Amino acid sequence: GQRLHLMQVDSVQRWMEDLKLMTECE
Amino acid sequence: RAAQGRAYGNLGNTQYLLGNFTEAATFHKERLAIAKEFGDKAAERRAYSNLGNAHIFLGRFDVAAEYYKKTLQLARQLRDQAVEAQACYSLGNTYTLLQDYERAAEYHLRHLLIAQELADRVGEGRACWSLGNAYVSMGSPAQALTFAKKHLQISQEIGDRN
Repeated sequence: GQRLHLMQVDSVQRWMEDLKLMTECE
Repeated sequence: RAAQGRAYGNLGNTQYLLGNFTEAATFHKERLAIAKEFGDKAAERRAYSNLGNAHIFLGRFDVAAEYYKKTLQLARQLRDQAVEAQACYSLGNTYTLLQDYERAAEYHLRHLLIAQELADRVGEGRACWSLGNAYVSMGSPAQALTFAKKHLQISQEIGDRN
């Protein structure tokens, strides 16, 4: 896959941190 | 069969929270197939979101973007503006990861407009933050400044010191 090349973008980093715990429940 | 669908969804979510993104995607694909069998658009929409999220952590940003686009399409069909806004935000961030800043800005702008419509100040602030970053990456500092100022104003208003 593509590498995480843009981790210096704070807004994306923050989004990915939140995303790690984000699930759409049944 | 319906319960099987829900169980696949829950297994997908559990594997995702354990950090097993390949397994999560496998279960969510099963969930998606059953949702389609039943014509359950809401479940289908959830499966697309979950599949998009899993592919972000698999480093397959291109695949994630396609799943988020399906999410967006169904959110519009289901007239769920909050989900539509979330899908636009996810697409904006995914295109940033793909280094396609113009498309990223397009989706962040769409997110901003929906957040304004929904009077979601937190969402609006995030959209402005993201748009500021996108315009910096596109070499448009004047536009970036406009959004950075708006981001500051909203952060002050909602008391977000960070």
